[in-house]
Amino acid sequence: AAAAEPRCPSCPAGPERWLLEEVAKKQLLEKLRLRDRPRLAHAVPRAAVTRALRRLQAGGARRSPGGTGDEEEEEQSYEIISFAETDLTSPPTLGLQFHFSQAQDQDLRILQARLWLYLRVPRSSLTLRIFLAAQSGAGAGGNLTLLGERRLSTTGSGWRSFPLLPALQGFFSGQSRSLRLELESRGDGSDVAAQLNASWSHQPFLVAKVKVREPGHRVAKR
Amino acid sequence: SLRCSQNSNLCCRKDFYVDFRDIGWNDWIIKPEGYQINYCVGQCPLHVAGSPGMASSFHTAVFNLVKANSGRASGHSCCVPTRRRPLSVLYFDRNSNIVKTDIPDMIVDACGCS
Repeated sequence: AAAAEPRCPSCPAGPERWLLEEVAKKQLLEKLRLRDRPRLAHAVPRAAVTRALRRLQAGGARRSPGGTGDEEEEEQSYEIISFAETDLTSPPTLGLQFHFSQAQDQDLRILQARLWLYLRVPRSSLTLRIFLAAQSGAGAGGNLTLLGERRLSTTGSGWRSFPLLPALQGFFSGQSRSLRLELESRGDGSDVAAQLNASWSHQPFLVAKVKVREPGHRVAKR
Repeated sequence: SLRCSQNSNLCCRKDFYVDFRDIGWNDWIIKPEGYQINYCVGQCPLHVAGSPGMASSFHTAVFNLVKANSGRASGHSCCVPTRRRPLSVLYFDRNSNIVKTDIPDMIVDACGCS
């Protein structure tokens, strides 16, 4: 069969190709600060990925040209989209659980954090409050810190984003990598929690932009 | 910068592309679909050491010319990357979060003699 295929004269074959593939794997894992290739805990619906990336893209478009990234090229930055696991353990509030995977020893500086929710607002008298709950170990019922409150004045269905900084800065500089938010809606009687919990195709997600703070300072070799 | 060809052993850039499907990484790397892992290979005889456009820095060029003129055989010039560019990666981490980052200096664009 090999004889039948037209050989690519400049393509390495056999051991050289295997070696280069191994080098590529090692380089990528090292630069992404990963010990091994990630094994996905659960598949994410492709539609949810596409929708979230579209938000990420739109968010990037809004960034002022030459934003902070340009000045601090030294630190590697990450944009992270984390899909929420929802639970209704303490109605009428809705629990949103996020799991991050950075290594414990990394010191992260968070630049942006926004929560995206797909809401149906029939009347313009709905107020939504977002709380930061104690460590996920405590689950529902731990003490709550108010991150933000907004009166939703426009009716209709669609994605809305809610800034989570600066209150969330403390979370990323701590050791925990599991974040729990709780949503509480007041107003026109529509149950936002049940609404969000039910719509798997419009899963709430969090977009964060973080920089890894390097230990010590880096010296450029010349 | 020279791209490697059959009929020259001078310092050049050798192109090699790893398709993530070939190594079974396309389930967690969303974009790109592969990695252009070029590398530099080839000879750097003294008469091309530090040639304009092939040196990694003006200082190195001057230094090599001094060496070449002094007739000393010691020291040599290496075939190294002279221009690189970042690689943007979009991938799933083990918690199925989507992560996007730019890895600096990941793709070798040009090679030259130091």
